[in-house]
Amino acid sequence: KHKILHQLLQNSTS
Amino acid sequence: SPPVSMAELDHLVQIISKSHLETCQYLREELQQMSWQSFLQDEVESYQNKPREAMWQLCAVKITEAIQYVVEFAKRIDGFMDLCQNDQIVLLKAGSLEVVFVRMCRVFDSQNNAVYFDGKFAGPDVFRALGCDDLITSVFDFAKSLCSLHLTEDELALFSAFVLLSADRSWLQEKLQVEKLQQKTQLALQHVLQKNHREDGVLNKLRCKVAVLRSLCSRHTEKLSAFRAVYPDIVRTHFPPLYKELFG
Repeated sequence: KHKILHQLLQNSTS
Repeated sequence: SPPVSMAELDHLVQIISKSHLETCQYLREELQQMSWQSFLQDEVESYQNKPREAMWQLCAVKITEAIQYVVEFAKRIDGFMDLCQNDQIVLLKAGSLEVVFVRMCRVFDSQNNAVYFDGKFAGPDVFRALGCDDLITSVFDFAKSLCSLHLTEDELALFSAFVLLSADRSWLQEKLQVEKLQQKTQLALQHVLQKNHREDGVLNKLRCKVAVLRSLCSRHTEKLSAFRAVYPDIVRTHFPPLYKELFG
């Protein structure tokens, strides 16, 4: 569930 | 909790304004270069002649692009990443489209009632194929009314953060923590409005806008479920996965 949002939140805020 | 110092409010304004500019998708300079070019009549007609599902898909793609910038904005807000994952998801699911609507006033031409869309400025008639004229009209009216407040980038940044950090969203697990963040953000918003010598009516007007944002988003959800009832396969196979995850 919400795997894309989780992924986006994990990505570093480069 | 101890009162927030002026220095801390200045710092918060600085951080949130910087995050806003880093993630605003279109810089003001870029928009000026675009010289606010509107679609020609034949271009308008080509959008109007698109099949309903094709126009829906195009708009879903554009909304999803904008939302990804809002997610990056949220990640840069002090304290957002300290919230539990559940609450980060809850706030983004409920608030990302609201912030897209707030940001819309940056790419809105009030004179011509047109918004930057797919490369040029589009009036409400460009979106006729969607079959959502009432919602489109309300969205344009909202953008025009927000534009009339002539918010600066830092005011817009703080208002966006305030909208995103809404502590009244359902399913929040650490509501108190979000409340503290939202209160600090509201103080920072008041601080920047005072610093900019805005009359104090602006804060109340912005608070009223929050209610309009809620209704625009729930009407979007209604339109989507009506559309999906007719074109279930299109949504499943052709809509952006993030869009489905947020509004599915």
